[in-house]
Amino acid sequence: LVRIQRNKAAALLRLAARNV
Amino acid sequence: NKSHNQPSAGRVPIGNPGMGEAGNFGGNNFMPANGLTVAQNQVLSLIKACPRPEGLNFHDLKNQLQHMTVASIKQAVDFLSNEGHIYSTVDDDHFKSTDAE
Repeated sequence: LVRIQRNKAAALLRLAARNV
Repeated sequence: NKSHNQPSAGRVPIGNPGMGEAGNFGGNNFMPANGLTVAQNQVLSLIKACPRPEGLNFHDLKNQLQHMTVASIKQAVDFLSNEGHIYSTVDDDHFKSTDAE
């Protein structure tokens, strides 16, 4: 579960980085 | 303490003069507005549509995209996760979408 949260957080960060 | 509320100045509608010059997006390499290919969009929408908390697994993806090769599905998945649209959950074969909201 921690892994999922971490993956999600990482993915959201990547997405945010793309949208800057 | 009166707050002065300034109404926003009237919005000027932006005309679209040179529509004719826009060029048509002909051809079979149709790219939707979000910058993904058709294949990537199909993969993404399938993953988005999956209601399970652990997300959609690769096997289901393969079954629902039989016109695509495993390699091209993998490629789309790789791309989408690199861009942050999806992420893997319980294992590397399960994916969930970030922009499901």
